[in-house]
Amino acid sequence: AEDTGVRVELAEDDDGKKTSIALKLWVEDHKKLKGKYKESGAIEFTFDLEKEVPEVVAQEMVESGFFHESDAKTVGKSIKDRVALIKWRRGRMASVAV
Amino acid sequence: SATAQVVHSAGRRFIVSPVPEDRLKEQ
Repeated sequence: AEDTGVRVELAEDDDGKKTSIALKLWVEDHKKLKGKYKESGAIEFTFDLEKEVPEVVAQEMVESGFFHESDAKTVGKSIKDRVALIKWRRGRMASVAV
Repeated sequence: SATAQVVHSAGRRFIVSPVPEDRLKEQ
């Protein structure tokens, strides 16, 4: 997989039922973050698996001052990949249960 | 700790915190 330097993982256990789930995003290269957020690195947020779009959340992060506009695509892709994995795992768990 | 909350105009809440040391060099 392409290494974007942006990691997204679950910030809570996935019970397979909730549509809104807590995710945590962090960057390996702090230079990607803007201004005062350079000293931080992890951003936690909730994401609705059914209603929300990863690219929109990435844009909100840009507008909130975390990232440069040029990184919106990378951030959106990282969230999208994680969301796809969560959905895939849920689908797999459901089929095993059946 | 250095956690902080940022609320976007759309209403989404972002919680900002330092990355754990062991995560920084993870490959």
